[in-house]
Amino acid sequence: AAAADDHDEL
Amino acid sequence: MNIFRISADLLHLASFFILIFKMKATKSCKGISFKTQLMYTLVFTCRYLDLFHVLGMMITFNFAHITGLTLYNTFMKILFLAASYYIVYLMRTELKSTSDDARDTFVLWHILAPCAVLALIFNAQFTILEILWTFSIYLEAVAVMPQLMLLIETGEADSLSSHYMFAVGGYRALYLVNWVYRYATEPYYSNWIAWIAGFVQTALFGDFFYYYFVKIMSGDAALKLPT
Repeated sequence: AAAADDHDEL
Repeated sequence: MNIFRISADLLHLASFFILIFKMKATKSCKGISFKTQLMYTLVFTCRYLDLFHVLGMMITFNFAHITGLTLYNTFMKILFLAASYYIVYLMRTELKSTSDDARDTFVLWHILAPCAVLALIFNAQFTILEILWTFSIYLEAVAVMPQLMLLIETGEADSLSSHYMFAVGGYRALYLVNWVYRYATEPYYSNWIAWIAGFVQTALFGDFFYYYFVKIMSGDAALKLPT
């Protein structure tokens, strides 16, 4: 899934 | 987390400190585009809304999903937000009289509207958070355009301004290397949105990098662009 939690970068 | 990613983040952090130091030391924000700085506050505000998610987990003592990386990201996100808002605040309060507003003529809608439309069309998931995240990625790629336009308009930048520009541009270039590294070493599905936007962002700084290195090599105090 592409939830916001998956954005592990800044 | 790899060496390229951490270097990129530290370079990004350095860019804020260079700019704040420059403004505080010279008591001036001459040559710095307020519009670009304003766009960065919008970029971080839209991108880091997941801070509320982390905050929610913390106040409900739900620590199961909070990893070292979450804590690192959270710490950096707060720093980036605080620094960018502080810069905008400084430029609109004590340093307002030194601001290059008359020459800062870029029309923000020319980047805001396309980025908003692109984010609505090309996103990984049609949710508010994901669209705002995507919008922030697109906007960051082009947010430097008012600054570049001001630089071309004035024809030169002082030493600290050009170090600042180098740090901001270099950070995304290092992220490109980080993505290649992660693609090669992790079972990591590539994020094409970030890749393409990151490439555009770095390309926009390309011209500047060239003049930066020419300047560093020749040891000039100020960066002068050919008119």
